[in-house]
Amino acid sequence: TALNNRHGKRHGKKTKSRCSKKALHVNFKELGWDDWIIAPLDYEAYHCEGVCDFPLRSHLEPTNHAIIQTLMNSMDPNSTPPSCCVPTKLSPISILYIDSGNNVVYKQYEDMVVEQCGCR
Amino acid sequence: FQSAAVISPSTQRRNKGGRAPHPDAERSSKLLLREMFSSSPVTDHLREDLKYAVVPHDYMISIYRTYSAAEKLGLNASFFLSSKSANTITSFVDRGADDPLLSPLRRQRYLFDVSALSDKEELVGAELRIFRKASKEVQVPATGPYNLQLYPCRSERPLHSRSLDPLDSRKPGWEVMDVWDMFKDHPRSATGKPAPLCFHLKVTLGRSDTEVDLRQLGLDRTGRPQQEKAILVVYARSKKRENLFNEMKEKIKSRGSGKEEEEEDRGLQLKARRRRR
Repeated sequence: TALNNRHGKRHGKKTKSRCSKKALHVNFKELGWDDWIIAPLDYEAYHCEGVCDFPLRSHLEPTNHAIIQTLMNSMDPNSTPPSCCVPTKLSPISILYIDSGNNVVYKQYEDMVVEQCGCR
Repeated sequence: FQSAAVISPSTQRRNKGGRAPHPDAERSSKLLLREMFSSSPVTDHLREDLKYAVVPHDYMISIYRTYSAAEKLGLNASFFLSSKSANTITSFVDRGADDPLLSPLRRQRYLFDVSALSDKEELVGAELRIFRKASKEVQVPATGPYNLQLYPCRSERPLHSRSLDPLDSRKPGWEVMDVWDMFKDHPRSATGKPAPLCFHLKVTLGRSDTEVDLRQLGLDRTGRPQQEKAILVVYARSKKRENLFNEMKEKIKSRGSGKEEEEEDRGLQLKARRRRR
């Protein structure tokens, strides 16, 4: 009963998926960054999407605070929003680019790809 | 800004079909684009020219390929970037030139503008890579191998020396020299940027002081394509997490200063014309 009340869902309405990793294809050319990025011209960055609702699954590695917030939200959605579905583990990618002095630079950029999503 | 339609048809399609972009995201991306485009009136051409004017050396491409392949396999790429754990590798192309009338060519000056090096990065290594073309003129000397010696300009204390087997000298290849010592006490200019770096190279025969004609060894730089020009490769480690927007800001700044210089030049020309009149 609490679940139905919480979301105020009507029968037959499609439920929003739980917090998970979704595709996000980044095309540097579309961003207009291909004038300084030599490679890669695109990559799979992923993103996190979905709800963090009660009960939280362990694979979402919630913080203690997220558990409390989710519990509070389940009891009274008006008092507290649900916890946020965010990247909890990111990995780097290599980028070859042209710097402001027109030199070719290789750099490993941290936190460019979502490896794991969770509730925070 | 209006004419610079960076948003591709596919992006527009996505926006029409799906959710509208969040107003904040849209606003910040527009601001960024406006900053980028307002710095130059002929941006599109300029941007294209910039990209095609810079030809990456095969060495830099191979570094990128190796480390990005390692990342895809889930290996930590910094492990491969030598024990120095560098995460940034910058290549500076030689700006020196040989006098075509000078014969024999006994010494060469290699010049590098390293002003783009950031003080936010800790330098951990540097090497000079010089391409030696195949030369049919090489005669195998009887007195032993060639001795390549690299000096800082204005110094007679060698920075690096290495021997080259006469048989190997017939084949083309890259000569790699460690120049890290030069960076340790390298002064910064008045603007706080690192001063240009200058090296000179000479090759002697065996243990003698007889200097060899560098053209004989395929070291002549006249008419070389970009990819065969010598490069100074600097290994660095970021002191803090790098943000992609830093690169964007630097780009905007450099374009902005270029425009200011152009405007200054134009101003001086007008003044001179007024004076003449």
